[in-house]
Amino acid sequence: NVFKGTHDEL
Amino acid sequence: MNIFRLAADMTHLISILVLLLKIHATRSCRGISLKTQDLYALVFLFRYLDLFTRYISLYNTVMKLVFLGTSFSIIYFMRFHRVVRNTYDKEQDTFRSIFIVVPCAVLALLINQERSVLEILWTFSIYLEAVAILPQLVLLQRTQNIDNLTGNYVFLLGTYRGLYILNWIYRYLTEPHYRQWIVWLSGVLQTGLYVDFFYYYFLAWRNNQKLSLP
Repeated sequence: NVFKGTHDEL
Repeated sequence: MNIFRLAADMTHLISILVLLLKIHATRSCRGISLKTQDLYALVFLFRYLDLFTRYISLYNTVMKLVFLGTSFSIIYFMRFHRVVRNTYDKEQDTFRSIFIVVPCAVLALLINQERSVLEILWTFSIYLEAVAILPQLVLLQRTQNIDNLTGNYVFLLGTYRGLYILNWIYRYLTEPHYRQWIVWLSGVLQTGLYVDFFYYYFLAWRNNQKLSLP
């Protein structure tokens, strides 16, 4: 899922 | 992890430490909006539900726990500490949180990237963080003689989100498939809310005067 990107941000 | 992201997270962390320092050193939370602090606790609570479901890195887990712990301890001091709670400007802190919580919840239900409870709560936290500073900005406008630590706290909070924008530009340019328009739009709006504050903050700094918002 390309949208998962920013779930690694705080 | 790039330098902008690290700088942003550190600025965010320092802003919280500055607020805790203010509360500890002056035994006062004068000029601080409990409504904004409540909203931030809600933001962290809903955003970090993935602490239990997804491991990203030790850095990520530790920072999440620190943000959760510090935000709830700030609320504890403002509500229950026998000295600090008496310094809270309850009469001035009149912003109605419900007017931003409900629209953000509706928006998260309507505009999200995945129909799952975790994802919708995460999206809600993104929308809510964008506007959570509003009660604090309203309170600052009503506060005479904003003290240095309070002014710097808000300044660091605004800087943190501004640095995240640089991080997003960097990641957009360097990572394929990095598209996050919900986060980007919310982040730009969030930073935009500080523009007015930044203007008066720099004006006070340049003229060597105490910060006050007209």
